Amino acid sequence: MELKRLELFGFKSFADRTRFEFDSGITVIVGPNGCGKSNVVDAVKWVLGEQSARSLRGREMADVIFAGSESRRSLGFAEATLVFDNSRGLLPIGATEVEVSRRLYRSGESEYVLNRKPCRLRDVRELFMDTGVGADAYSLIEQGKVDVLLQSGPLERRLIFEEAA
Amino acid sequence: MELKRLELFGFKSFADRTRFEFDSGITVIVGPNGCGKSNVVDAVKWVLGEQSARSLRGREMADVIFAGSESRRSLGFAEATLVFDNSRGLLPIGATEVEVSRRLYRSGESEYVLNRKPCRLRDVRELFMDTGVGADAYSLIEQGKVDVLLQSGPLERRLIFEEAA
Amino acid sequence: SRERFMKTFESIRGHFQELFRKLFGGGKADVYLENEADVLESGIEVVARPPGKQLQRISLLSGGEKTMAAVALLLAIFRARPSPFCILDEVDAALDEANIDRFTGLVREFLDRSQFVIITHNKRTMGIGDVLYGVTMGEPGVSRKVSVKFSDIHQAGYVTDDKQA
Amino acid sequence: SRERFMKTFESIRGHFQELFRKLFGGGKADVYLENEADVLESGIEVVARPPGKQLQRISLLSGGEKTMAAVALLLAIFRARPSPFCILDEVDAALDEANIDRFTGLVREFLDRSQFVIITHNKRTMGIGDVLYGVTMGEPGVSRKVSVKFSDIHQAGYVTDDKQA
Ligand SMILES: Nc1ncnc2c1ncn2[C@@H]1O[C@H](COP(=O)(O)OP(=O)(O)OP(=O)(O)O)[C@@H](O)[C@H]1O
Ligand SMILES: Nc1ncnc2c1ncn2[C@@H]1O[C@H](COP(=O)(O)OP(=O)(O)OP(=O)(O)O)[C@@H](O)[C@H]1O
Ligand SMILES: [Mg+2]
Ligand SMILES: [Mg+2]
Repeated sequence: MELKRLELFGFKSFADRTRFEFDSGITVIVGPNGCGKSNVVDAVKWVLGEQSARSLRGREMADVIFAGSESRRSLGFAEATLVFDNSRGLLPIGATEVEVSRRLYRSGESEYVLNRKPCRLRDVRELFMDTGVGADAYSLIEQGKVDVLLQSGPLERRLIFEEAA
Repeated sequence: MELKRLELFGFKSFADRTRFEFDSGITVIVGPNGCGKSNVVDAVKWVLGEQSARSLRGREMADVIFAGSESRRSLGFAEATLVFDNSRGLLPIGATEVEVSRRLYRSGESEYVLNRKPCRLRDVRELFMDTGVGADAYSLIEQGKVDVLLQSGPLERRLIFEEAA
Repeated sequence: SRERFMKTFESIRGHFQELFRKLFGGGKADVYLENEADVLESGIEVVARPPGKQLQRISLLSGGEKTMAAVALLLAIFRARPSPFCILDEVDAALDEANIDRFTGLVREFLDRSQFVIITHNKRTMGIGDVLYGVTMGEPGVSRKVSVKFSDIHQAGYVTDDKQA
Repeated sequence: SRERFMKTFESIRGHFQELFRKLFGGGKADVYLENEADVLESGIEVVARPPGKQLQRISLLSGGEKTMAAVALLLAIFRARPSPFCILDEVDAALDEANIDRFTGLVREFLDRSQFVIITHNKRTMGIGDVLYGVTMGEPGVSRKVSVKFSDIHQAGYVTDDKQA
């Protein structure tokens, strides 16, 4: 169930539509401090259903919509799309490619789309259940958070193990 | 009130008596992961009166005593000595050089020495009060903790400002 | 469900012991239930002893040692319950060059079953990428993606904005 | 006491605004009382806007931007209430090379009134040292100090055990 590509538009600092095509092996992302690398990681969490603004470094969900800059006005919505290869049928959906999209308007209205058909957040979450993929899985290690498993208490650690089991 | 030197003996990984002479400008300490650099910082905090084992990454104070290694037996006490230049008289003591020593035995017994005279922990703490020097001052930034001032809540931040004021 | 948890747990445990030894070139680590009688509720403990050192609390390990132990545990969970992809955001921040080599060497061994997206500032880590993307902010506040050739990094270490993606 | 706090606070505030601009090459930052009517109890808020970007919550800043803003604030406190020495343990971990240069450049400006002890893995940061110590663990678990010449780092980047201190 490979990640094929991620497209961002209006998501945090990605004011312009930007596409990342992922390699089947190792894709490395580099750039100066503050250029937007961790924002790419936030976008993946977000499109997979992350509902905690805090876990995206914000305080309210609208914080992920491009807020403008010296040279640009703010935008009216944030959008991210993640495309998976499903040729091995690991995702319980009848298609060899799975495209998940999420859009958030400043009004607070949200849209979710699965292979071009509107759906609900829970449909997205249920799709990825049992695949080890998810906004809070152990497969996504955020900046500064690598030690969490070691520093947390025995019971917190258990929760992460349970997710894997 | 310059730092002149630090001597460690039996403190954490410093099983052998080791001396660091500090430059009046910038002293840089380098070395591989786990070699003992942060232990040097812990020693400075400790000799200045740090009483929280947790803030020295341990759970009880005895954790700072050399615990042995593959090739060495554990030691019976930990000792650290910090020497300051006091030629400008910033420290309220009648000497141009100030030497502070702390020793902790496995029994839990502690010794503090100020210019070769035994004293109590509070004498050490009082000596450094109002100098901006101390185990928990803003002048000692621990590994992984540089953001603390930014991440903490407004009231926590206030406590740090008050210490400076 | 109790059996399923224990099966995964034992698998993680075995992998952790092995991956720790691999990353540290020796030493010993383990993960176990605090209360073996209470499989469904018990917290999980972690112990780790780098080669040649004495077994002590994990909190006493250095910054880089904690990262390496955490990576061993995370990849152990990964191996027990493979996730299709793994995103690592600057997990190498605390590592010295020798440890970065061990870390990147281990990531390569996981390529047969997982895809990686790695964010880094380190040239050695960049070296294992099959594809390299740069993110820049030529226009302040607006992120852009550029493709980076390996020859670019070794000269400047940095991605300049005049490349098109 | 209320006056004394406000005097120091205003001093920190002024320095922070200036040091932030210096470290970021522009932009704007401020520190202020949450409740100006309650000087003795009020929490303290921090805002920061890197050059060209929109003012947003400080939590949305990148890892490196947070480090730079935190350094500006810490050095502002330092300048308002000078401490005789400052110990920095790997504060450059999240910084890219350009920011490391700005950070080290700023540290140099503080040398007229403060002494620094800096722990780092970064070659550029090592470059500003007047004295360079290496810590090694040739004998596992036992730390040793060695003197390092600048010519040693540029070749190997690492300190080998066969040097005597
Ligand atoms: N909604 C938004 N609109 C515009 N800009 C935003 C928004 N949210 C975050 N940003 C900006 O994105 C930048 C942070 O990006 P990010 O965390 O991805 O940086 P980074 O490349 O990971 O840097 P580092 O190497 O320091 O970790 C910040 O400067 C922040 O101001
Ligand atoms: N009481 C003790 N006896 C023996 N060794 C100890 C003791 N306390 C800590 N250590 C060892 O000291 C090492 C940690 O040292 P330290 O944190 O100074 O490393 P470091 O040089 O800062 O590394 P890094 O670059 O990874 O931050 C650990 O391996 C730990 O096991
Ligand atoms: Mg980042
Ligand atoms: Mg350290």
